[in-house]
Amino acid sequence: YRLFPGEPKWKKNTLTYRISKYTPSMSSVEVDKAVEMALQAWSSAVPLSFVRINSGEADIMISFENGDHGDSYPFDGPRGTLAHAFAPGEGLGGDTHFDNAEKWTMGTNGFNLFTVAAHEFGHALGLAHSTDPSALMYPTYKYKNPYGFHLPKDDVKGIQALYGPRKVFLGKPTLPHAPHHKPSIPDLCDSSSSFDAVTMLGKELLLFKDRIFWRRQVHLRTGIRPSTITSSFPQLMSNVDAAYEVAERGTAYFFKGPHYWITRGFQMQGPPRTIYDFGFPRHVQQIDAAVYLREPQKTLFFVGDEYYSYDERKRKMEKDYPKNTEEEFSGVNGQIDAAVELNGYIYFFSGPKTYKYDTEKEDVVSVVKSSSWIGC
Amino acid sequence: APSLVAASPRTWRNNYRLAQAYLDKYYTNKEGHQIGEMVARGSNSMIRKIKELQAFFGLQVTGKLDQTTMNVIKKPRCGVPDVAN
Repeated sequence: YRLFPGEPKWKKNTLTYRISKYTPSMSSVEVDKAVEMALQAWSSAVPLSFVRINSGEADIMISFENGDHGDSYPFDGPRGTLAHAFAPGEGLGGDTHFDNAEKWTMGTNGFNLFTVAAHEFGHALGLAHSTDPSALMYPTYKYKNPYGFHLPKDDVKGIQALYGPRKVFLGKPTLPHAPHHKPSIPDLCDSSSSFDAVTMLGKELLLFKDRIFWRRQVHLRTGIRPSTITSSFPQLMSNVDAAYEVAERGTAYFFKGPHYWITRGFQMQGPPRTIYDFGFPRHVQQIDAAVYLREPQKTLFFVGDEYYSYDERKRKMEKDYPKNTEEEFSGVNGQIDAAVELNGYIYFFSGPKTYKYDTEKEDVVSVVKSSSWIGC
Repeated sequence: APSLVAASPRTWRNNYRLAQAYLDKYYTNKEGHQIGEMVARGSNSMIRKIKELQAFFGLQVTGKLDQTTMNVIKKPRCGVPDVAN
C-alpha cells in the first residue's frame, strides 16, 4: 500500500458524507446502497463512522460529473477514467467524483459502483494507489462482489497505518484473567435506574442497559438472557439511547447521540446516519426514547419532557410538535427513558417504574417495577 | 521516440498519443516545472515515465511501449495519478 505525500488523514472519527448529484444509470436507492456498503468496507477495519447528511457541506461530497467539472481533473467520457477522489482535507479534500458518462450498475454489466466507490473512498480516507494487484487500491478496475466483500489485507494494513484498528469493545479494560464471555451485568434488580431503550425485534423483546441487553419472549418470564451489545451489534458498542421497530418493514432503528443505525433483525444495514434525517431541530442532540405505534403508523420520539411525532407512511415529522409528554399522556410522570408498544398498550419506562398506558382510555392502567421485565 | 512492436504507422501514432495522455495524467507530478521539462528533455521524459508505469504495474521495465504496457494503458481505471502530487 502507499499513502499520499505528507500522509494526510482525517483528524476526527465521525465523518459526514452527502450524495449531491446522482446518475441516470441507477436508481438513487441503489446508489445510496452502493455508497453505504463501500463506506462500511472501510469502517469495518478502522474506528471511523460515516454519517449521511442531505444538505450542506459534508466532509465527503459525492457526485456524478460530466467532462470538465471544475476541479482540474476532467472526465474523459465512457471508459478510461472512471472516478477520482481527493485526499483528506478541507474544501475539495475527501470529495469523490464519478464519471457520469459511464454505465454504472450494481452488478457486472458495466462498471460496478460499489467496486469503484470502495476504491475511491480509500483515497478520500488517505490511501494512494497500491502496487499490489490483489488490493482494492490497485489503480485499474476489477469487479468486486459487494455482498460478502472483505477488505484485502494490503488495504487493511494501509488504512490501519493511518487510523489504527477498529476496537471491538470500548468499555473499561477487563482484568487479564477475566473471562470474556461473562460481562459484568448491571445490578438492575437493586437499581433505581431504568432501561436505556426497549424494542421488539422480530418475535423478541430487547431491553438495553449500559453495555448489556436482555432478550426475552414477550409472554414468557423464563429464558431471559443477557448478552453484551457488542456481541450482536458491534457498531452500537454500549449505551443505546432509544430503539424502535417497524415490524411491517422488518426494520429496526437504534439511536445513540445524534446518530442512528438501521437493522433488519440483527443484521446492521449500512453505516450510521444522522437523526436530522427525521427532521429534528438542530438543538436536539439525542433521543431519550422512541416507540412505534402500529395502528396510526407513527413513531413518538421523547426528548426531555417533550415528544415529537413522526409519520412513518409519509416519512415526515408531524407539524405542531413537540408537545409536553405529561400533558398528553395523563398519569405518566417523569422523564421517559424507554418505551415500547405491546398488545395495544404503550409501556413507558421511567426510572424504576414502568407505566402501562391504555391509548383508548388515554390513561395509565397499571404501574410495575421496571426490573420485573427481566425477572427481578 | 519509444519504439513499438509490430505496429502500423497509424496504430503507432494512436498508441503514442494515448500513452502520452496517460503518462501526462497519471505519471506527471504537476507541482514541478512540467512544461519546461517536457520541452527540454522531450522523449527521454516519456521513457522515464513509461519505466515508472512498468515498475508500478510489475511489468518488465523496458521504457518501451510494448503490447503489455499498452494493454495496461487501455484498461479502465481510477483518475487519481499513480505519481501523487
